[in-house]
Amino acid sequence: STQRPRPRVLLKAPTLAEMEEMTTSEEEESP
Amino acid sequence: RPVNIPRKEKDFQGMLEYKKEDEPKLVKNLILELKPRGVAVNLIPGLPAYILFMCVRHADYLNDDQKVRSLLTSTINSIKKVLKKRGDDFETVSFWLSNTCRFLHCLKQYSGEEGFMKHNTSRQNEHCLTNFDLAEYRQVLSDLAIQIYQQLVRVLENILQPMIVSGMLEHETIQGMSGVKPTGLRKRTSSIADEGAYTLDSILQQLGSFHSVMCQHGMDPELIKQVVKQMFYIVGAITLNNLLLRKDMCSWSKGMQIRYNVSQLEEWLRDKNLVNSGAKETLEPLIQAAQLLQVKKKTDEDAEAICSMCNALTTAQIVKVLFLYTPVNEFEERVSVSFIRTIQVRLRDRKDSPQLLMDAKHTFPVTFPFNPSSLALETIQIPTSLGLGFISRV
Repeated sequence: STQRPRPRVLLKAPTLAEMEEMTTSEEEESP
Repeated sequence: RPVNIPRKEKDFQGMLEYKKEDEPKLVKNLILELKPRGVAVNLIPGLPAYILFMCVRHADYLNDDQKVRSLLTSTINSIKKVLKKRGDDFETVSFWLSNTCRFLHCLKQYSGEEGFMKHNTSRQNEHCLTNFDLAEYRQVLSDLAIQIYQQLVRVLENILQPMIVSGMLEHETIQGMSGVKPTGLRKRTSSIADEGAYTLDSILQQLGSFHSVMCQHGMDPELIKQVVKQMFYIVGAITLNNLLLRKDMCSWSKGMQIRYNVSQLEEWLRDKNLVNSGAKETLEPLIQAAQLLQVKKKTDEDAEAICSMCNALTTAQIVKVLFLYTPVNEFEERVSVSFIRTIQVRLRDRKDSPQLLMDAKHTFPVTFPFNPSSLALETIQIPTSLGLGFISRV
């Protein structure tokens, strides 16, 4: 069969709001 | 500099390789600075989504979780940034809603999860992600798509709103109707204002323009149906609310005009093959109000007929229309107080809301049914106009 096994490593993701906070703080830090 | 050696498409694996330091350039050229009206108009629908997914595939193939995370975060944040900057432009919002959904579908279609692979070709199944499960990122993208959808609804609402009262209620398209005005009422708008006023045709043209933009962007047909249903709801709710507030709109001839206008909206749905979108059903309260203006309102039998006919209107709305009803000539009478009482008594047991006006800001919940694509990733070519010469097909 050409089917591959299901990917194993779950990449944890921040929520949409957390993602935005991350960017905002990064932007604030940059000059 | 990399040398481009022509290869046969079957040699490609449907991935795109880029250097980690080029990621900002990638999102800048592909998301932040892409103009839906300029370059993007000639692209295959959903191309930015396919490109981004093919970049994710390569990072997954390298087993580089940081690269995958970083690209997904930059992508999501860049889309949000574009929508913050040009969020009042229907084309921009429609374009990124379509692409966000396509990206989400790709992440499902190539996830390796059996439920999403049913329609894949065997070659497509070879293109499934190898190392990472991106289910959590799919959830974030789905949340983003909901946000974009809500923004799209706000944009189209802002555009449609000024047209609705004029086009659906004030402007008269049926010949000879303008002669049968309710007695004792003056026209609200002057003839000068009328010249620039919106007509039903303006509304139909605007609906057509929204529809053609969404189709051009390759928006999922099921999503287009939901947008159209929401547009029709807005048209119906604003029209009915204004009718309930204006005595000059509550006459037999206005009922006729509204029914004609509704028939034109239904014709538009048929023309666009959108009869099964649920859009027409959202006009039901308005349709019933128009019928209420036209039926006889005198006997007990009339009252019974009205009560069974107007099941999409609240008691408050039915009573208000009857109160406001204005005869078009001296041979017709106002609705008697006793008739209105009869209606109120008959409807007493109805457990409907006491609210008079419809919630014109109501938004139906949106869903994004999975819509896999038959496009073969290995055949996708990147137009030079996108300025992505620094990424290479693998």
